[in-house]
Amino acid sequence: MDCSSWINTSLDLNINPHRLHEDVPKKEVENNFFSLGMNKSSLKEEASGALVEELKRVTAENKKLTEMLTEMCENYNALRSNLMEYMRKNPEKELSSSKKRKSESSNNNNSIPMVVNGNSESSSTDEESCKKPKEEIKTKVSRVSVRTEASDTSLIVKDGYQWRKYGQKVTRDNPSPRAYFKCSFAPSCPVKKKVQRSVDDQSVLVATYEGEHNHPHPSQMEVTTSSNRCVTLGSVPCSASLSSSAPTVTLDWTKSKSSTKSESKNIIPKIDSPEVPQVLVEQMATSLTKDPNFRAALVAAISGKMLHNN
Amino acid sequence: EEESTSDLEEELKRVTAENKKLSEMLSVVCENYNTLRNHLM
Repeated sequence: MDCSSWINTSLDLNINPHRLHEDVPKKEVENNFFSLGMNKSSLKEEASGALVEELKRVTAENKKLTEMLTEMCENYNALRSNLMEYMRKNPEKELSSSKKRKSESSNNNNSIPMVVNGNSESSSTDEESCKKPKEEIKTKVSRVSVRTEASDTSLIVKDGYQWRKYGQKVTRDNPSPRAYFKCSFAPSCPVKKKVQRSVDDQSVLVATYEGEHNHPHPSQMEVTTSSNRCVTLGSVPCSASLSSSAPTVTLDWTKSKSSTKSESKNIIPKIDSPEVPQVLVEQMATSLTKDPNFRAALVAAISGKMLHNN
Repeated sequence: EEESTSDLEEELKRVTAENKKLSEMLSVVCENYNTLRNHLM
């Protein structure tokens, strides 16, 4: 007997389990199996074996992906916390540099390629995802009130620094306009000043300072003239800022006329605020009188006032 | 046997879907990471 009649070699069979998921009709495969003398149950075993293999492969890939994701999340969180730490330490630097970066990114769309799962992909800068929370930017805010003469309608508070006015607007809560100033050292100096007349007393100018000067106080300092006197507002800390080296001092010259009188007798005004102990006031006065800058400024102010009166 | 095969197929579908989801998540995280890195550079 011819052996070729027992074994059919012209069927071009492929029992590769992956082909089960391809376009080969199931019946055709089954027929092929049957023609090889395989029964239906063995075909199902093969199919389930293929499924198990596929399942194993996908599960392994799944595990790998999970590991990659975990690692990526860790890296991202580490980078993010580092960035937050850096921003907390250098708030001003970050503010100015982020503005620069924004303009750069709008011109040049830089992207860093990253290989994920064998596929290369790139991402563009998304500013919103990295927006710094506003509450984290803690700028130093101080408020100073200055009494002016009734006839004086200007919104100028003389504090020794040079300011450049860049805007003015009327607010809802206050009929008098609010003027906006920037320190003339801007953009290197971030300090801004808002000046508006008090709602309660129109003769009082309220100046709000935001930020800290990153430069020394101008040596040719202008001391408050007779029309401007420095006053503090309640809880907000205020510095008379006569000199950058001088200690911070709080003076209240408007609350009562008696304090003004005492000032004429004594160089050191008596502060009525219960929050400041007398010992502290004396210490501040001592340190102020020792400061040559302060003395020079005081002499200049007094002589200027005398000349003005003459 | 019929049941076990269909179970396997279901399981395979589930794991494949999970795989896809994981890939998408990984892409998002990578994108965020790159954004942050760009921001720092």
